[in-house]
Amino acid sequence: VFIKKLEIYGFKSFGFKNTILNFNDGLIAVTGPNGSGKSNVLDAIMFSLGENSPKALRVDKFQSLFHDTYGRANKLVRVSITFDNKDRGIPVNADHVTLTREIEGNAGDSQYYLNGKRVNKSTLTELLQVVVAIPAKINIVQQGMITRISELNSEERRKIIEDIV
Amino acid sequence: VFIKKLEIYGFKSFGFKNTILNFNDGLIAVTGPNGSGKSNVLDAIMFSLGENSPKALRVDKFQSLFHDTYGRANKLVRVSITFDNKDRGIPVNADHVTLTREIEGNAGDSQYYLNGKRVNKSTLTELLQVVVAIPAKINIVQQGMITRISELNSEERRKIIEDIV
Amino acid sequence: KENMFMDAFLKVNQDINSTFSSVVGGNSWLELENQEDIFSAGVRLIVQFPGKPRRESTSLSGGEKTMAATIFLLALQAIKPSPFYLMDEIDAHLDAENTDRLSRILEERAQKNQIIMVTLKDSTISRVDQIFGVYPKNGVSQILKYKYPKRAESNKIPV
Amino acid sequence: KENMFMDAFLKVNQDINSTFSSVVGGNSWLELENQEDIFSAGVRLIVQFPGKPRRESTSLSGGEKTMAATIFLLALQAIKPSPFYLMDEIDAHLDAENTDRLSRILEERAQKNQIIMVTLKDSTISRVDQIFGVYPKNGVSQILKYKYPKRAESNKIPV
Ligand SMILES: Nc1ncnc2c1ncn2[C@@H]1O[C@H](COP(=O)(O)OP(=O)(O)OP(=O)(O)O)[C@@H](O)[C@H]1O
Ligand SMILES: Nc1ncnc2c1ncn2[C@@H]1O[C@H](COP(=O)(O)OP(=O)(O)OP(=O)(O)O)[C@@H](O)[C@H]1O
Ligand SMILES: [Mg+2]
Ligand SMILES: [Mg+2]
Repeated sequence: VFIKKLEIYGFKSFGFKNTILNFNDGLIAVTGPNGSGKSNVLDAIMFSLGENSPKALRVDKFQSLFHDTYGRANKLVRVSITFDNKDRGIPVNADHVTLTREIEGNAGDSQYYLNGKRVNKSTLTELLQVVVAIPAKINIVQQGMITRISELNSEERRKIIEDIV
Repeated sequence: VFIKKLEIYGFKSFGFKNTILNFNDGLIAVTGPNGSGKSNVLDAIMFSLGENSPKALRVDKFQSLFHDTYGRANKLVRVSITFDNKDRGIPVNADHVTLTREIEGNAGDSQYYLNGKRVNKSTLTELLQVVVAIPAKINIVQQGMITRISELNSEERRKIIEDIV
Repeated sequence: KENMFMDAFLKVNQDINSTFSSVVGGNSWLELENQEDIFSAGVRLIVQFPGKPRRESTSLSGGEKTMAATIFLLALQAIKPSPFYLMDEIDAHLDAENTDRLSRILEERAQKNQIIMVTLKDSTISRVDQIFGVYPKNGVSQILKYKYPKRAESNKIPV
Repeated sequence: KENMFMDAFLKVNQDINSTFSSVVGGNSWLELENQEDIFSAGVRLIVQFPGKPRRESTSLSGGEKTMAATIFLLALQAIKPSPFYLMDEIDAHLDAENTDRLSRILEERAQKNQIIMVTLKDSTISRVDQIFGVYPKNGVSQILKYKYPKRAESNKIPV
């Protein structure tokens, strides 16, 4: 399993068109000037996988996820992530698994779609267990957080291993 | 006023000899490989100016300030800082002002010397007011802390200005 | 429960040992604070860089902490495989030597897991399989994608 | 008390304006949350980078935050002069353009105040008045000092 494609619409600094990234397997670099939107790409991945904490998405409130360069006109945020699932690592019988999350209207709830079909977030637990090392999210290191990990105290470190087991 | 000289003995990664840095005025870079002792130079300056929080000196407890590469044999930590005071910015009538702080024995108290004379820390308040922007210490930015400053909330930012006034 | 924990502990420890000593030199390992009663205390991460005494990960320098933390994180893979990693400018506080070591660690790991990392450093970029450039146009993020013949230093990024 | 505060507020604001617009372009300023009752609310730091909408300093990117924070800190000098600044790798998350802008800001400020900064970047080092190299020998820090004809790119650091 790996991330094959990411489609971003109206999420943070991404505009009102489908911005697409087609990923290969292996080692991928995302680069560019300060303030260009690199961290927002990682935020978009986390958003599509159900991240619900505004702080983790680096905004004060969910409304701030709506692209706002042209004023608050925007009413839709949508991110789709497609996994290559040829090895059936995700318990879904398909070569590709696409998870879409969208929010309509500023105060709307999130809607989730799995391979185009509307689903309830609670049915995604198994899929999310595979792709995100819940609860510690140890496979996601946000900007500036890497040194914090080695400053964990010994109890916290034991708990990370304990939670996984 | 500027820092003219720093002498470090037995403080963190500095050994049992007087390591001396003679500074000019202006813009000074301290560079070198990871783990060489760059941040320890800044810690030494903060230590000499009376910093009492182990956390601010990046150690768990004061005993960890004693150089320990050759085992705990070391019994003395001493840092002297000399200011150029030709402009009499520091309320002391001398061209140079040297502040020395030393700790003897693992559990000892700090001893302070001003231009060679033993003094009580409480007599240094005026001098420290000038050289360190107490209480916010806004003139010292430790490694990794720069982005935190722009993440201050608006109350904290008001308070910084209020405290200075 | 204790057996399961110890089993995981030994696997993670083994991975930390082998990655740290092969790429960085020196050694790094996990220590139980209380062997008799594991869950009443914690787990220390000990690190010994080449030519230096052993230290707990909390009293290393900024760059040394980055190396220790990255190796620990990747070692957890041995007990909880993840299909991908997201890393945002983890090389920011590394010197040239450690940046190179980190690249080697990630290159090797990327054979098994996809790694998407944000970086500003040319030396890191020169060793990856694929590059995405992000740039702003009137406040809106645009994406540029280019192939990069691995290690072709001459192939500077089109801006 | 209110007059003293407003006096300080305006001085800091003025300094932020002039530094930000002259070196970065765009503009940056302080805003009172409650003009009627200053001390019942806070002070916002607003930043507008060239070609982008205005934003509060809390919702900028990592590199943009570094620039906004450095300019704010230095502006406090207008109300509380400090004889020196200590800055530890504040350029770590900056791209080449902002690293250069930062160097220019610090170069100018260093005419009034001494600035001691730790950096790993050659481009930052090439613009300073004095360089100290720190290196470990058997776990003990040693200091090397060298003059640096300003901007002489050829004069690579002796290691
Ligand atoms: N809702 C939004 N609408 C439009 N732009 C936004 C929105 N939220 C954040 N931004 C802007 O997105 C820009 C890019 O942010 P991001 O953190 O992704 O940058 P970055 O490329 O990671 O930069 P750095 O190298 O400095 O870390 C910022 O300038 C930020 O102000
Ligand atoms: N009491 C001590 N005795 C000997 N060495 C110590 C002591 N305390 C800390 N050290 C060591 O000092 C070394 C240098 O630390 P410092 O944080 O100054 O490095 P640095 O040059 O800033 O590196 P980086 O570029 O990674 O930030 C570390 O390896 C640390 O383990
Ligand atoms: Mg970023
Ligand atoms: Mg450091």
